[in-house]
Amino acid sequence: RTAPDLSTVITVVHNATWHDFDRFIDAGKGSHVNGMSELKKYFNRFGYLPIPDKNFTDMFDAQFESAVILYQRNLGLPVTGFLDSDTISTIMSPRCGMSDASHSLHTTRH
Amino acid sequence: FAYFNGKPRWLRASPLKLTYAFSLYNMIDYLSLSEIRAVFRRSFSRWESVIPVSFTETRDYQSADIRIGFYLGDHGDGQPFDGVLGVLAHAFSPENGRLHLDAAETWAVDFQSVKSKVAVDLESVATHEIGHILGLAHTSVKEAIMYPSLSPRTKKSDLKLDDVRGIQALYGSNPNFKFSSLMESENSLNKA
Repeated sequence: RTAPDLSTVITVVHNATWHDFDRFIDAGKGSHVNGMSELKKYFNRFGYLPIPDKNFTDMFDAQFESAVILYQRNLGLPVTGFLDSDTISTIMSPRCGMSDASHSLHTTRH
Repeated sequence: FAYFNGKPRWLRASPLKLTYAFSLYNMIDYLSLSEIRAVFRRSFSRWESVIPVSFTETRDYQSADIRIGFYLGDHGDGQPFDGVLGVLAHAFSPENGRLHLDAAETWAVDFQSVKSKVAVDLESVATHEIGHILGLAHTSVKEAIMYPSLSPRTKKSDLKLDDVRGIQALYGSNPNFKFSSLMESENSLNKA
Protein backbone atom coordinates (compact mmCIF):
# COMPACT_ATOMS: atom_id res chain seq x y z
CA ARG A 1 0.00 0.00 0.00
CA THR A 2 1.53 3.31 -1.00
CA ALA A 3 1.26 6.24 1.35
CA PRO A 4 -0.43 9.36 -0.02
CA ASP A 5 1.99 12.00 -1.26
CA LEU A 6 1.60 14.86 1.19
CA SER A 7 4.42 16.94 -0.23
CA THR A 8 2.02 19.00 -2.30
CA VAL A 9 -0.24 19.89 0.58
CA ILE A 10 2.22 20.61 3.33
CA THR A 11 5.13 22.66 2.16
CA VAL A 12 5.86 24.72 5.25
CA VAL A 13 8.89 23.86 7.36
CA HIS A 14 7.66 22.86 10.77
CA ASN A 15 9.25 22.48 14.16
CA ALA A 16 9.93 19.37 16.15
CA THR A 17 7.00 20.05 18.46
CA TRP A 18 4.29 19.80 15.83
CA HIS A 19 6.09 18.12 12.91
CA ASP A 20 4.27 14.80 13.16
CA PHE A 21 0.73 16.18 13.26
CA ASP A 22 0.44 15.45 9.54
CA ARG A 23 -0.35 11.84 10.42
CA PHE A 24 -3.76 13.03 11.63
CA ILE A 25 -4.80 14.16 8.16
CA ASP A 26 -8.37 13.13 7.32
CA ALA A 27 -9.12 12.03 10.88
CA GLY A 28 -12.67 12.81 11.89
CA LYS A 29 -15.25 12.12 14.57
CA GLY A 30 -15.10 8.52 15.79
CA SER A 31 -11.54 7.87 14.69
CA HIS A 32 -8.82 6.78 17.07
CA VAL A 33 -5.23 7.62 16.21
CA ASN A 34 -2.31 7.03 18.53
CA GLY A 35 -0.91 10.33 19.72
CA MET A 36 -4.01 12.42 19.07
CA SER A 37 -3.90 13.46 22.72
CA GLU A 38 -0.89 15.60 21.76
CA LEU A 39 -3.02 17.42 19.21
CA LYS A 40 -5.65 17.92 21.90
CA LYS A 41 -3.00 19.52 24.09
CA TYR A 42 -2.28 21.94 21.23
CA PHE A 43 -5.99 22.80 21.04
CA ASN A 44 -6.08 23.22 24.78
CA ARG A 45 -3.03 25.49 24.76
CA PHE A 46 -4.52 27.83 22.18
CA GLY A 47 -7.94 28.01 23.76
CA TYR A 48 -10.07 25.53 21.86
CA LEU A 49 -10.45 22.78 24.46
CA PRO A 50 -11.21 23.43 28.13
CA ILE A 51 -8.57 22.73 30.73
CA PRO A 52 -8.68 18.95 31.22
CA ASP A 53 -9.61 17.38 34.52
CA LYS A 54 -7.92 14.21 33.26
CA ASN A 55 -5.48 13.19 30.56
CA PHE A 56 -6.64 13.63 27.00
CA THR A 57 -7.48 10.45 25.09
CA ASP A 58 -6.57 9.58 21.49
CA MET A 59 -10.26 9.46 20.49
CA PHE A 60 -11.69 12.05 18.08
CA ASP A 61 -14.81 12.67 20.14
CA ALA A 62 -17.67 15.17 19.86
CA GLN A 63 -15.94 17.72 22.09
CA PHE A 64 -12.85 17.60 19.91
CA GLU A 65 -14.98 17.96 16.78
CA SER A 66 -16.46 21.16 18.24
CA ALA A 67 -12.95 22.40 18.95
CA VAL A 68 -11.86 21.68 15.37
CA ILE A 69 -14.89 23.55 14.00
CA LEU A 70 -14.19 26.54 16.24
CA TYR A 71 -10.53 26.50 15.19
CA GLN A 72 -11.47 26.40 11.51
CA ARG A 73 -13.88 29.34 11.98
CA ASN A 74 -11.36 31.40 13.93
CA LEU A 75 -8.54 30.78 11.45
CA GLY A 76 -10.67 31.53 8.40
CA LEU A 77 -10.52 27.94 7.12
CA PRO A 78 -13.26 25.95 5.38
CA VAL A 79 -15.38 24.50 8.19
CA THR A 80 -15.31 20.74 7.63
CA GLY A 81 -15.24 19.44 11.20
CA PHE A 82 -12.43 17.04 10.42
CA LEU A 83 -8.67 17.35 10.10
CA ASP A 84 -8.39 18.16 6.40
CA SER A 85 -5.05 19.11 4.90
CA ASP A 86 -5.69 22.87 5.13
CA THR A 87 -6.44 22.56 8.82
CA ILE A 88 -3.44 20.35 9.58
CA SER A 89 -1.14 22.62 7.59
CA THR A 90 -2.37 25.65 9.54
CA ILE A 91 -1.99 23.83 12.85
CA MET A 92 1.61 22.97 11.97
CA SER A 93 2.52 26.49 10.89
CA PRO A 94 4.66 28.59 13.21
CA ARG A 95 2.52 30.99 15.18
CA CYS A 96 2.16 33.50 17.98
CA GLY A 97 2.00 31.97 21.45
CA MET A 98 -1.01 34.00 22.53
CA SER A 99 -4.21 32.02 22.93
CA ASP A 100 -6.92 32.46 20.31
CA ALA A 101 -9.59 32.35 23.04
CA SER A 102 -10.69 34.82 25.66
CA HIS A 103 -11.58 37.49 23.22
CA SER A 104 -14.57 38.77 21.37
CA LEU A 105 -14.61 38.79 17.57
CA HIS A 106 -15.80 41.64 15.40
CA THR A 107 -16.42 41.42 11.69
CA THR A 108 -15.14 43.70 8.98
CA ARG A 109 -16.91 43.96 5.67
CA HIS A 110 -14.57 43.81 2.65
CA PHE B 1 -10.53 41.96 14.36
CA ALA B 2 -10.86 40.97 17.98
CA TYR B 3 -10.07 42.24 21.44
CA PHE B 4 -9.09 40.59 24.68
CA ASN B 5 -11.76 39.99 27.29
CA GLY B 6 -12.75 43.29 28.86
CA LYS B 7 -11.32 45.19 25.88
CA PRO B 8 -8.23 46.42 27.78
CA ARG B 9 -6.28 49.35 26.35
CA TRP B 10 -3.73 51.87 27.55
CA LEU B 11 -5.67 54.35 29.65
CA ARG B 12 -3.73 57.57 29.46
CA ALA B 13 -4.45 61.05 28.27
CA SER B 14 -4.54 61.43 24.52
CA PRO B 15 -2.29 61.68 22.60
CA LEU B 16 -0.95 58.47 24.09
CA LYS B 17 2.81 58.48 24.68
CA LEU B 18 4.48 55.15 25.37
CA THR B 19 8.13 54.28 25.89
CA TYR B 20 9.86 51.04 24.91
CA ALA B 21 13.20 49.49 25.77
CA PHE B 22 15.26 46.44 24.89
CA SER B 23 16.55 44.09 27.55
CA LEU B 24 20.27 44.49 28.21
CA TYR B 25 20.69 40.79 28.92
CA ASN B 26 18.16 38.97 26.77
CA MET B 27 19.07 39.69 23.17
CA ILE B 28 20.47 37.79 20.19
CA ASP B 29 24.01 38.28 18.94
CA TYR B 30 23.77 37.59 15.18
CA LEU B 31 21.75 40.74 14.55
CA SER B 32 23.20 44.04 15.69
CA LEU B 33 21.32 46.17 18.17
CA SER B 34 21.08 48.89 15.55
CA GLU B 35 19.39 46.46 13.12
CA ILE B 36 16.92 45.33 15.79
CA ARG B 37 16.24 48.92 16.83
CA ALA B 38 15.56 49.89 13.21
CA VAL B 39 13.13 47.00 12.76
CA PHE B 40 11.15 47.90 15.86
CA ARG B 41 11.21 51.59 14.95
CA ARG B 42 9.53 50.73 11.65
CA SER B 43 7.04 48.40 13.37
CA PHE B 44 6.05 51.01 15.94
CA SER B 45 5.76 53.61 13.17
CA ARG B 46 3.17 51.52 11.35
CA TRP B 47 0.88 51.68 14.37
CA GLU B 48 1.74 55.35 15.04
CA SER B 49 0.60 56.24 11.54
CA VAL B 50 -2.98 55.10 12.14
CA ILE B 51 -3.72 56.03 15.78
CA PRO B 52 -2.88 59.04 17.96
CA VAL B 53 -0.01 57.38 19.79
CA SER B 54 3.74 57.90 19.89
CA PHE B 55 6.40 55.39 20.83
CA THR B 56 9.78 56.56 22.11
CA GLU B 57 12.77 54.36 22.82
CA THR B 58 14.32 54.66 26.24
CA ARG B 59 17.40 53.04 27.79
CA ASP B 60 15.64 52.66 31.13
CA TYR B 61 14.33 49.12 30.72
CA GLN B 62 12.74 48.83 34.14
CA SER B 63 10.56 51.91 33.78
CA ALA B 64 9.72 51.49 30.09
CA ASP B 65 6.08 50.88 29.25
CA ILE B 66 7.02 48.21 26.68
CA ARG B 67 9.88 45.83 27.49
CA ILE B 68 11.32 43.77 24.66
CA GLY B 69 13.59 40.73 24.93
CA PHE B 70 14.61 37.43 23.35
CA TYR B 71 14.20 34.40 25.59
CA LEU B 72 14.84 30.65 25.46
CA GLY B 73 12.50 27.96 26.79
CA ASP B 74 11.01 28.55 30.21
CA HIS B 75 11.70 32.20 30.98
CA GLY B 76 9.49 32.65 33.99
CA ASP B 77 6.23 34.03 32.65
CA GLY B 78 4.38 30.71 32.48
CA GLN B 79 4.59 30.62 28.67
CA PRO B 80 7.79 28.71 27.83
CA PHE B 81 9.15 28.85 24.30
CA ASP B 82 9.56 25.62 22.37
CA GLY B 83 12.66 25.85 20.21
CA VAL B 84 12.88 26.35 16.46
CA LEU B 85 9.56 27.38 14.88
CA GLY B 86 6.35 26.35 16.70
CA VAL B 87 5.69 29.36 18.89
CA LEU B 88 7.63 32.37 17.62
CA ALA B 89 6.81 35.05 20.17
CA HIS B 90 4.20 36.33 22.57
CA ALA B 91 3.15 39.57 24.17
CA PHE B 92 0.76 40.60 26.89
CA SER B 93 -2.40 42.64 26.76
CA PRO B 94 -2.56 46.26 28.02
CA GLU B 95 -1.13 47.59 30.24
CA ASN B 96 1.40 44.85 30.90
CA GLY B 97 3.91 45.79 28.21
CA ARG B 98 6.02 42.61 27.97
CA LEU B 99 6.98 41.56 24.42
CA HIS B 100 8.99 38.33 24.22
CA LEU B 101 10.58 36.70 21.17
CA ASP B 102 11.84 33.11 21.03
CA ALA B 103 15.63 33.33 20.94
CA ALA B 104 15.77 29.88 19.31
CA GLU B 105 14.38 31.22 16.03
CA THR B 106 16.54 32.33 13.13
CA TRP B 107 15.42 35.95 13.12
CA ALA B 108 15.96 37.77 9.85
CA VAL B 109 15.80 41.37 8.75
CA ASP B 110 16.64 40.55 5.13
CA PHE B 111 15.95 37.21 3.46
CA GLN B 112 18.49 37.97 0.72
CA SER B 113 21.33 37.55 3.17
CA VAL B 114 19.80 34.78 5.32
CA LYS B 115 19.40 31.50 3.48
CA SER B 116 17.97 29.38 6.31
CA LYS B 117 14.68 27.64 5.48
CA VAL B 118 13.49 28.37 9.01
CA ALA B 119 14.30 32.09 8.98
CA VAL B 120 11.51 34.25 10.40
CA ASP B 121 10.94 37.90 9.54
CA LEU B 122 11.50 39.93 12.70
CA GLU B 123 9.55 42.96 11.50
CA SER B 124 6.41 40.94 10.74
CA VAL B 125 6.43 39.34 14.19
CA ALA B 126 7.29 42.59 15.95
CA THR B 127 4.39 44.38 14.28
CA HIS B 128 2.01 41.56 15.26
CA GLU B 129 3.15 41.53 18.89
CA ILE B 130 2.86 45.32 19.19
CA GLY B 131 -0.77 44.82 18.14
CA HIS B 132 -1.23 42.63 21.23
CA ILE B 133 0.57 45.16 23.41
CA LEU B 134 -1.96 47.77 22.23
CA GLY B 135 -4.99 45.53 22.83
CA LEU B 136 -5.72 43.58 19.65
CA ALA B 137 -6.25 39.81 19.88
CA HIS B 138 -6.03 37.37 16.98
CA THR B 139 -8.16 37.84 13.91
CA SER B 140 -9.55 35.32 11.43
CA VAL B 141 -8.58 37.53 8.48
CA LYS B 142 -5.61 35.75 6.92
CA GLU B 143 -4.09 38.83 5.30
CA ALA B 144 -4.16 40.86 8.51
CA ILE B 145 -1.15 41.43 10.74
CA MET B 146 -3.09 40.03 13.69
CA TYR B 147 -3.63 36.61 12.08
CA PRO B 148 -1.91 34.18 14.46
CA SER B 149 0.36 32.20 12.12
CA LEU B 150 3.28 33.19 9.90
CA SER B 151 5.25 30.88 7.61
CA PRO B 152 9.04 30.98 7.63
CA ARG B 153 10.66 33.24 5.03
CA THR B 154 7.46 35.26 4.76
CA LYS B 155 7.18 39.01 5.21
CA LYS B 156 3.83 40.42 6.28
CA SER B 157 4.39 43.70 8.04
CA ASP B 158 1.88 46.13 6.50
CA LEU B 159 -1.29 46.85 8.46
CA LYS B 160 -4.46 45.79 6.69
CA LEU B 161 -7.96 47.25 6.88
CA ASP B 162 -8.95 44.75 9.58
CA ASP B 163 -5.99 45.79 11.77
CA VAL B 164 -6.63 49.49 11.25
CA ARG B 165 -10.35 49.30 12.00
CA GLY B 166 -9.66 47.28 15.14
CA ILE B 167 -7.01 49.55 16.59
CA GLN B 168 -8.82 52.76 15.66
CA ALA B 169 -11.93 51.53 17.46
CA LEU B 170 -9.76 51.39 20.59
CA TYR B 171 -7.76 54.60 20.28
CA GLY B 172 -9.32 56.71 17.57
CA SER B 173 -7.67 57.75 14.35
CA ASN B 174 -4.42 59.57 13.76
CA PRO B 175 -5.57 62.91 12.30
CA ASN B 176 -3.07 62.49 9.47
CA PHE B 177 -4.27 59.03 8.52
CA LYS B 178 -6.32 58.62 5.36
CA PHE B 179 -8.20 55.41 4.64
CA SER B 180 -7.81 56.12 0.94
CA SER B 181 -4.05 55.50 1.12
CA LEU B 182 -4.65 52.13 2.78
CA MET B 183 -7.33 51.22 0.24
CA GLU B 184 -5.01 52.17 -2.62
CA SER B 185 -2.32 49.96 -1.15
CA GLU B 186 -4.71 47.01 -0.72
CA ASN B 187 -6.20 47.49 -4.18
CA SER B 188 -2.78 47.50 -5.81
CA LEU B 189 -1.91 44.32 -3.93
CA ASN B 190 -5.16 42.67 -5.02
CA LYS B 191 -4.53 43.63 -8.64
CA ALA B 192 -1.00 42.27 -8.45
